[in-house]
Amino acid sequence: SPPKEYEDEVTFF
Amino acid sequence: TGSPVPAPTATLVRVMKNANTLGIAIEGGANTHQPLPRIVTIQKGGSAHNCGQLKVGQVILEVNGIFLRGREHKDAARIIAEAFKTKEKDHIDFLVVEPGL
Repeated sequence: SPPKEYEDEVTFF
Repeated sequence: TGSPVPAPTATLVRVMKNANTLGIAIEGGANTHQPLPRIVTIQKGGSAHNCGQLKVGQVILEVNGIFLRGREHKDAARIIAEAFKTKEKDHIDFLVVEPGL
């Protein structure tokens, strides 16, 4: 499974 | 014909830059559980909300013809940010799908 730190990455524009 | 469509259908959505912000949030990208960026928020008053065709849950396949598949979150985010920032166009074309249909 992918690294945990990527899972919740959210960017607002 | 009225038959159900088994595969998700991609939709091209043109968002005019008619507000100070695009007004969306995305999650996901290559090397995550969500390999293509997905819209998680649409803010009222932003260009995307004004457009009326983008929805939370849609997955973004392309931005102005640039494929997002294989791009990590930051790279996809940079492409969207630059598409909104550039003065060369007064709009952004999103190719989106509604997953799970």
